[in-house]
Amino acid sequence: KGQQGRIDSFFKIS
Amino acid sequence: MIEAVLPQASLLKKIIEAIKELVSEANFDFSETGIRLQAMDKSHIALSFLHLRNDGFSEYRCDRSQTLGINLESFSKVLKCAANDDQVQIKATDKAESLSISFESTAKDRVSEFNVKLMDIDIDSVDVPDMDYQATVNMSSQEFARIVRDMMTIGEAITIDATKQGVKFSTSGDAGEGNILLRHRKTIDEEDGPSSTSVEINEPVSHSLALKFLANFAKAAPLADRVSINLIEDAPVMFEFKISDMGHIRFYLAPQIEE
Repeated sequence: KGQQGRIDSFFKIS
Repeated sequence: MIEAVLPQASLLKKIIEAIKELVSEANFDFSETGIRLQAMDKSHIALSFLHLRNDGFSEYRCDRSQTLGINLESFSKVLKCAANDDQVQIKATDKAESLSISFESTAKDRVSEFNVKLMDIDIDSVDVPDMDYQATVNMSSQEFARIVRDMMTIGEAITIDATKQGVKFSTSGDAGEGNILLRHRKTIDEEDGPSSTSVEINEPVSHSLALKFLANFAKAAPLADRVSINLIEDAPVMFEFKISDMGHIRFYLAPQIEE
């Protein structure tokens, strides 16, 4: 089972 | 000065209901072209994105771009004071400290006005790049809500597998496991019925996602008959609910990643 990813690890914070 | 009028309060109620569980307070960006909102949940796992175009309102005026920070729970409470068919007007002056929300009955014989305090919200916003999704599932939003509800009886995570044949939702938990397959229909027409599912696919793709977030996304089902689920390897899954003739709500959910 995987670990929960976070949005900010995929999309850059502007 | 901002002024926006919607002919039916029910639409605004549904929009706020769809996002208030995920986002407790949010910045509404008003501009000449319409209203935008972008907010992550506290855990930064889901991103909610709302866009309402100016032409979807019966009246819309925004003299200069302005960001209004609003507590969504308060907004929701005020909207509960409106009848579904009431016309709703939202209004704020430049540098306003509160948002004025007024409701007018269809017979125009009852007008109520509320003010919700505005707040300064300091939040991170993210750049969402345009993406070429590997698979797009288009399905009934009611069906989506039902599958999420059914899967939650068994597990906490859901795996979405999109293939040429269709889309499979599966889960497992202490009590057992389950899966639901929706077969791809080439055309979605009246013969197939509104419940049919289409899968546009370049490459098969699979993602594991936390079900509790999907349960929140499903709260947008009253806004749209259809939902599209857009999948790409190693990137957040995008769920889109179109708001008739005026915009959309998109939810991006970070997938579970291999440790």
